[in-house]
Amino acid sequence: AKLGYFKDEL
Amino acid sequence: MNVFRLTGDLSHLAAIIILLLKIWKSRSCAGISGKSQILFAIVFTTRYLDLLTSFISIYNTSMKVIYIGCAYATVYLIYMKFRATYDGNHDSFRVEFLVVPVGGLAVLVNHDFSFLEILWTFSIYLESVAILPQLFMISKTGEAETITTHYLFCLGLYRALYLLNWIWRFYFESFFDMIAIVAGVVQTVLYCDFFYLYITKVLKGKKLSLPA
Repeated sequence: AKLGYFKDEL
Repeated sequence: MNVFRLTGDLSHLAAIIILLLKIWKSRSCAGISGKSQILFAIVFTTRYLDLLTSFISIYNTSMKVIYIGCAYATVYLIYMKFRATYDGNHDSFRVEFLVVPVGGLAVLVNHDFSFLEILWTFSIYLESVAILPQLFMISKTGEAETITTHYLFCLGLYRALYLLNWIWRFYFESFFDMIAIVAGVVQTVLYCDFFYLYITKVLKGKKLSLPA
């Protein structure tokens, strides 16, 4: 998982 | 967004609100580990710095603001407003034994050696062990108020639901984040004995008391 994609979660 | 992640977020939000209301209404933080609440405030602060750099959705931003706001409000109530009711003697977990190894691990094991990414990784690792002072305190006092057990149940359930969310995203979006998943499994496993006590005792109307 790259930075940015996963960060849509809390 | 999927149903597991949404119910997970709502369970997390419920836990945060339950705790805040418990302290505010009863005007007491007896049985609550202030150290765990400080760790959660650190978890949210280090994870949600991207509030300043990127916008994902109204939902995402508002939930992050609510989480951070409630976390600091809870710490304020415990250490300032109702500090006379804070049970410091039983809240004796050495959090430096958590923060230092977690900090070191975040620098060694991460997806990208950048400032925000290392902070995010630190926050993920720290969240997985942040409840330990609270569980330790309950084991020392040998009991917990029923409202506190509901708080812990919602808090533990949220990351368990996130595990299902990650299974969903792996299957439907061929996405997975090993760091988050491993930390999430550790975090959920730490609640297992509490879940057992909660389901066998609290849900049967008994008080949660550990065998002293």
